[in-house]
Amino acid sequence: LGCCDTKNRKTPYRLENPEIIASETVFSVSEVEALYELYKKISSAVVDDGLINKEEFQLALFKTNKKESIFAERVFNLFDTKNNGVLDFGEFARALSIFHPDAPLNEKIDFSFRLYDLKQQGYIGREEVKHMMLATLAESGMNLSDEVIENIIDKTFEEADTKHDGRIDKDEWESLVLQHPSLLKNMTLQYLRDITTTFPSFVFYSQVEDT
Amino acid sequence: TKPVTMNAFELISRSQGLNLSNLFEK
Repeated sequence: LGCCDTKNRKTPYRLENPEIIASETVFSVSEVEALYELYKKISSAVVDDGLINKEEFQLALFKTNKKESIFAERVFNLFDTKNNGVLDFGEFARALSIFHPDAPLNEKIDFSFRLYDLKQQGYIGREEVKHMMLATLAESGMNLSDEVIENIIDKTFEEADTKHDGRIDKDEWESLVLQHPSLLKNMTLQYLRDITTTFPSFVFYSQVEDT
Repeated sequence: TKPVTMNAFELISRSQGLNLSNLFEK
């Protein structure tokens, strides 16, 4: 079972102990196992290697691998905490835990901040906001003039950038989202509450006894 | 009170790429 035994390299990817994942997330052991059913589906869509690559992630999000999205890319990279270009089940489950309705608000705030801090500079800059706005508009086919876009960004920074340095730092982001909770709407997935009923087949593979 | 205006992040947060509920849809 050694991690570095080269003979075991071709062994199919094994589920990380669900009890450990459950202890580190808001999920119960059964929920972790049900989530694994979703993970198996996504991770076998292109290459059945037990890992989710970027293409499979985009395919699951958009139902097409032709679509490119800076957001999907950023979300994938944030999920990929080991930074090796693929998501193992532990990374997938731990990241999705942040999206659970019962996850702590500060985790959602932190994740959303890192999401929008595209350049990973520790703050959200004006250029990043414009870049993300243009991407969203292009995605939805909505057309706004540059003047209107600049105006919206001006207003947003007027409100958010309370230190007036042209940047939205973590504290400013926190204040902004507490004023506008709807900005965190996409950080909560109601689906995660019903994960065991969505994927009931997990009971056939369960490695733990019911308590 | 401030006038109600569209916040840039409100618009951005509607991006399809940020809607992870799609992962659960068949």
